[in-house]
Amino acid sequence: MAEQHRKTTLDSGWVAARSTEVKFTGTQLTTTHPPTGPTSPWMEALVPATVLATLVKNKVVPDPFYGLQNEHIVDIADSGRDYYTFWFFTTFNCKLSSNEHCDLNFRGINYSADVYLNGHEIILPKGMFRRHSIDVTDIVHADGTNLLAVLVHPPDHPGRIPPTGGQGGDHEIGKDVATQYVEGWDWMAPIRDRNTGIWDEVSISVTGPVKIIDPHLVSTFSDDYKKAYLHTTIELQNKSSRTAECSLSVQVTLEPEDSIFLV
Amino acid sequence: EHLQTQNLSVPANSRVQYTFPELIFSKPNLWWPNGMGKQSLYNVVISIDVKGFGESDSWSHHFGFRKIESHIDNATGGRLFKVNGEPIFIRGGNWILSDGLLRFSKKRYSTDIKFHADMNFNMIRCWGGGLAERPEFYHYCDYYGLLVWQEFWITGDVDGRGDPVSNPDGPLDHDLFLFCARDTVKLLRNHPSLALWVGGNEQIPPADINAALKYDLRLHPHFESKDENSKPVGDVS
Repeated sequence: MAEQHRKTTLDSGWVAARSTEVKFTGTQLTTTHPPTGPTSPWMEALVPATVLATLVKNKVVPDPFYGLQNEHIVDIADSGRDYYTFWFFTTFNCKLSSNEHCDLNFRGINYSADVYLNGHEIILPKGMFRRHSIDVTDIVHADGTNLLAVLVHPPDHPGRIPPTGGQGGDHEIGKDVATQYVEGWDWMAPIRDRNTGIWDEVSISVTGPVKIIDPHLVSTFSDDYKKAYLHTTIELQNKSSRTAECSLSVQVTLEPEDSIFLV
Repeated sequence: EHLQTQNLSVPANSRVQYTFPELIFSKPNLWWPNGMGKQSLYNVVISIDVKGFGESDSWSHHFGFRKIESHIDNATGGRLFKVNGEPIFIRGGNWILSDGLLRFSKKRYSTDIKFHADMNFNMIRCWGGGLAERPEFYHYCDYYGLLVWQEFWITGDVDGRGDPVSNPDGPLDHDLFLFCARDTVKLLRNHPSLALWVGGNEQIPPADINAALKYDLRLHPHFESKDENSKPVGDVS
């Protein structure tokens, strides 16, 4: 019986460094020259979160939410995009049996990224509000440590904050598909890195030959809500080179309310 | 309570879409917004076994049986909502995000959203200049009964109605915008609290984007009006 499929979230043990301070390529970082830990220029990183969150955590910049400290953090318009283009690095293990498949998943990256895994490069397309799922079955070391480096680039149009501030600064950020408040609003000071970063969950998922993708659940009713119908549509991906004879199940159980526990 | 198993073949190196025959529930526990009843949630588990391998994958999600309708009320010009056929007086608040450096946590979501429920709110509006909120945000809205009005990433100030007027045609890459919108819908669409997708804040998206969103988000004809006696049949497309 194959091991149960499984998902592992990668939310610890990350380090980060400014791209301009790292002398190695992504291929070298994930083969011959991996960072040895949070030693300069590398620092402990917060993932998921933003570049600025990592800089605040390491006290490289003051916390922008106290007093006028945001004024002491250089804005991307003045520093240039490279200043907030950061490497993020971590390692993970992933045991794979025969006929198992492994995906590397990013649920949100702002704004684009180049991924390196064990020396292999994968360029992720732009867009803050999109998921990325990469089949890394042929790249992972099934019985050892895997080296993952992600070079994260800021939005293409970070814009410049006019001296008068204003809603959305000079509105340049609106040319990208990204959150717009980051140039500042009447209730909010500008965010200096425009929320660049691996801002949502990173995970490794292992499945057998067939993978379930994006199920869609819809309910319809009749008899004045006394009867309900649950419509379930899914996508299935067979990654193997043979037809898969499958048994597909959907099971629905009522979640016990707070005071009731199933024994 | 409800278990259904279907057998099917999936060709090598392929991707197929499959629809189960519908599951029928008599007198289901309905999901209601805060203040109108319980937020009954069911746990839906989908799993797939492959012959000669065993369990290949599984997926689970909390699901609430509810019907949410809304339309512009001619008398008031406002949007009138109904849940499970009952009109509801919307009491809601604006939401941008819980942290400007995107350091999100389940604990923070739970606290913030319970706070809204304790304030006797029944809706949260996710503003178009912020984010498409995350599954963890929606999980707690499901749990505490906060309906969600989720805007896409267009605002009047930045897209054509600001001073100076800028980006009258929205973002440069409309295909990218629609790709992100579709992927976001797939990420969030199973949450019972999701009540309304909205093109943007104080602005209608560019015509091509707006038309595509309206088309993609229309109620699929399959669900328009189910004939109770329709023969349940699996459908692989």
